[in-house]
Amino acid sequence: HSAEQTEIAEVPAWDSLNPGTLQLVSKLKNPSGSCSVDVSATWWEIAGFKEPCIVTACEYVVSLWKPLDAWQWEKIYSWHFTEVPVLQIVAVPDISNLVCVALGNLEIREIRALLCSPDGKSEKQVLLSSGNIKAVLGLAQRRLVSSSGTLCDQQVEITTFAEDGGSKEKQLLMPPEETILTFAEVQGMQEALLGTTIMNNIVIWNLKTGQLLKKIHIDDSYQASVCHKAYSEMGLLFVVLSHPCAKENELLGSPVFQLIVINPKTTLSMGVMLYCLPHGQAGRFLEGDVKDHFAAAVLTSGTIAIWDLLLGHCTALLPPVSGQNWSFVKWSGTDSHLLAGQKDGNIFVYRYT
Amino acid sequence: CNKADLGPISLNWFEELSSEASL
Repeated sequence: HSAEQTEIAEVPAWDSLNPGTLQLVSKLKNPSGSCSVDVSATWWEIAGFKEPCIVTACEYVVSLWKPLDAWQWEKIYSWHFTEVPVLQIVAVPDISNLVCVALGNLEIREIRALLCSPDGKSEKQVLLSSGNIKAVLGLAQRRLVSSSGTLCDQQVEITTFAEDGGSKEKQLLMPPEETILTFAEVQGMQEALLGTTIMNNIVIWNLKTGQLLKKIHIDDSYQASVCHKAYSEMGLLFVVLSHPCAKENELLGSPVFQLIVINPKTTLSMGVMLYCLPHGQAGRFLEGDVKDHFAAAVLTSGTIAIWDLLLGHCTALLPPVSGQNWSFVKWSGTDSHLLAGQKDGNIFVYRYT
Repeated sequence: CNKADLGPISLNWFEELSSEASL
């Protein structure tokens, strides 16, 4: 196991008007030189202790990094892929010692679980599903949902993992008659699952019974919306969407995220809040992540922007560092850090306060 | 926004929709 060189760089300068601050605490350097595609944080048991580790994905290599003292990181395992490149890491909550990845070229062709042998000495890969996979999401209680096929042959499947990471059981959900773009859990409701579809509908499933409960058409102002988070409060469903195709509005600026409220009983919905870029900032949503009440997005301009969903406005901007645009951003699932990645493989860990 | 525009609200919407879907 080779120790990788990491470094702590200077804290970047911030716009004093923005109340949030991002402090750079650590940097992981990718020595492979291949194109970096994703990052995630997960728990991994090392020598009897569960450690908050970082997983990095390049096109053909996924690596697990364990924390050392003083914000240094050591690469302990790597999984190699020869034929199909990695598209994304699929974080599965409530599970340790396992990472899922989606592989493919433009579309997902395979989902694999990455593990280690019981003695911890060799890496293992298990094929979970293959085919024309459209959407995938890790769910609470060691579950993973994926949809494959299109229209009449669309299949929506839940895989539940055993504690040792093996695939325990599979269950099918009733498919909607339109292609699913994304899935989202409903916070606090472990049996509910949402999906957004190509026809700008939000569908609701009961995960216990597999029933498709409702199809709700949302405002057509923004096409191809991605659902990031949902919660139910006082009989209403609140949903945070991002709008990759949103056009700039002269009055509002660029809407990147939006909070909508849905009455699932009547299927009526309305917009509650638009989360736009501050004046003077240009760019559309490219990629992003929502955790608790914080949303982070990489914009087409190469900048990362963060919104406090409760305050309703952008709280921090992170311009490109070292002349390199940002290409992906994730909130850490193991603490409150922000993981920001560049195409060349460098991952920056920020503390957001 | 006005909650009244969303129609009658049920706190048990998930259970009610699940029962309706079983029929």
